[in-house]
This record gives sequence, structure tokens and C-alpha cells, in this order.
Amino acid sequence: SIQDTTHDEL
Amino acid sequence: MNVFRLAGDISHLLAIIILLLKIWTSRSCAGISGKSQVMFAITYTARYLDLFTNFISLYNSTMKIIFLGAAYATLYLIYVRFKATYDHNHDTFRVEFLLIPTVILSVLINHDFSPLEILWTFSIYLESVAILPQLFMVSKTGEAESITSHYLFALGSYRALYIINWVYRYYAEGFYDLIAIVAGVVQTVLYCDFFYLYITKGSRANATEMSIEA
Repeated sequence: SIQDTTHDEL
Repeated sequence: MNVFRLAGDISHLLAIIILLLKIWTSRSCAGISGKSQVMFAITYTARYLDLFTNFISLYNSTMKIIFLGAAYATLYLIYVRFKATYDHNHDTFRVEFLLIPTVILSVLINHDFSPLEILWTFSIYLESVAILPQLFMVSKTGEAESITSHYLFALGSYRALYIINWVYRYYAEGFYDLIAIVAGVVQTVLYCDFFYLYITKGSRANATEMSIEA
């Protein structure tokens, strides 16, 4: 899982 | 970016444009829940604060600015410009029942206990239920103008397309975000009853209005 806090979706 | 995500974004954009045009050309916001629109404006504001901290792409930033601008333009039309046509007698959903639980949930269940991340999480939870005052209003008055139905269909399709995008991303990139997925599924499920009516009743050639039973 990738749970970094950069959200690349709108 | 994949085709499902792009289609979802376009559907979202289309929904917002349909609503703005409907209000602007009819000079009326009758049948539109101002409360839902306030919650969408809160949603985008809380989520897109990362415009100032993170640059993802020109596409990403442009869409965020459009969504924010359109959300506040919609509020302006409902609460200022065409205030006289706002149907507040039918817009009676108690928004504290949505705001308070989503605030609490975002503090309790998030990826990282930091201000921006909690605001992002809150925006995801709030968006998933923000349409309820609008659906409540439609069920209360028993009908929605066909243009309002198109708006709801486009808006509901957006998160449904995002779910397909998340399935694709899980297999293609190994990426998944449980908070977004669970909230997105809840959001889409809320539209199911509406989708059913839209497809079965809305397809009749001369249908100009559709009834929605509570």
C-alpha cells in the first residue's frame, strides 16, 4: 500500500 | 492519470457546469439545495488547500481552481444573485447531522494526524454525504426538473468512475487509499436509487420531470 500524504487525485 | 479517472473528472466538471448554466439561464435556483452546495464549497476548500503546498501538475491545479471557483460562483447565484428563487422551505435537511460526525471521524480515522491531512480527510468524508440535502429535497418535493436530474447523474457518475479508477490503480500501480475508497463507495451507493430512477424513468422520450419516492 502507498499511504503517503500527497494526494494526486481531485 | 488513466481513462477512468479522466472520465470521472470530466463528469464532475460537466455536473458543475450543468448546475451553473441551469441557474444562470433560468435565472432561478428553484429545486436546488443551497445546503448541499455549501457543503461542496467546504469540501473543495478543505481539500484543495494543498494548492499552496503541493504542485502535482498543471492539470491538477487548474481543475482545483475551476472547482473552487465554480463552487463559490454557485453559492453566489443561490444566496445573493437569485436569492428570491431559493426554495429554502424545502431545503430543511439538518446539516449538523453530517458536519459533526464527519469532523469527528476525520480526527479519529486519518492517514496522518496533521492539520492539512485531517482537512483532506474531512473533505473526503463530507463529500461522500454532501448530496444528501439535495436528494432529501428532491424526495420531499417528489420531483426534480430534468436538468437537475442530469446534474445529479453527472455528479453521481463522477465518484462511480473514480471507483473503477481505484480498481485500475490497485492492479496497475499497487496504489490504494482506503479512506478515499470507502468514502467513495458510500458516496456512490447514496446515488443508486437515483441512478435507477434516472435510467428507467428518465429515458422516456417526453419525460420532462421525474418523480423520486422517498
